[in-house]
Amino acid sequence: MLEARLEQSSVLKKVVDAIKDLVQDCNFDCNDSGIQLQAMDNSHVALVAMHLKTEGFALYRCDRNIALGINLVSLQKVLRAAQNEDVMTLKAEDSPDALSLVFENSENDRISEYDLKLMDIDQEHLGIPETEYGATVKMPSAEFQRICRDLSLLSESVAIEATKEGIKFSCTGDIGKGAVTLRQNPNVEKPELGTTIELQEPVALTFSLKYLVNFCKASGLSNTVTISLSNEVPLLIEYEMEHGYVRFYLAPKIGD
Amino acid sequence: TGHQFILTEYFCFL
Repeated sequence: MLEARLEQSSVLKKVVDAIKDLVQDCNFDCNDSGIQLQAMDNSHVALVAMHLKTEGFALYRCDRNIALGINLVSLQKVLRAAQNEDVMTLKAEDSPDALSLVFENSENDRISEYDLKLMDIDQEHLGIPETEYGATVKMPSAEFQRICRDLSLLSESVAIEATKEGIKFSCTGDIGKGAVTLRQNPNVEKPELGTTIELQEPVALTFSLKYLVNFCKASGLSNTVTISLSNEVPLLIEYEMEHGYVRFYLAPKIGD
Repeated sequence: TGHQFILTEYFCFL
């Protein structure tokens, strides 16, 4: 059986908020390394991979591998009943038809108990090879979100170019064009506010802004985001948590 | 604008 306790409900609430517009039904795979999820969007253009490691749980017990087939819209309805600071306990039998969620406030005088019906989801997993990326950019997640939102008002697509001068996001649309260039600017006192660029080789790729704006819903998970790019392979965007991560992969666009 | 590739052109099903 599974028994997993999070000190703060906000962790799972933020993860579900971050991915629910990309995928609808997915398996939460529970095993002795924690809770993992991998799912593609319906169009097979984007993929989300999530891992909540056992170290991030106040209590974690999972005797055998359990797949929790969850509709994320339904899960979000139940999670609305949890306050951010509540302790959350997830429980499931070995072959469960429901997931039990218990929310307890810090004063220990309120216990909320919910059951979420599970579904059988036949989900295939993709093998994602270890990749040496041509460019890796670490920047404040709020700034990346702002750039994607601003450019999405002008165009459907953004060209991302990483060179030794910096990383340039540019787009062209019906009303005009726009570009934002970030130069390497490490912040010694507050590293989470700085921008660092590791460049092995120049990279130039084009991506759909609709998906990037969607990924930015994970900005609440981390102050920083890591963007990894190589020519002619999918983009990797990672939001690292204290004990886990949410990663998004996005296939590129080619030509005009 | 442009041709959108899909992920299965890069990653294989396990």
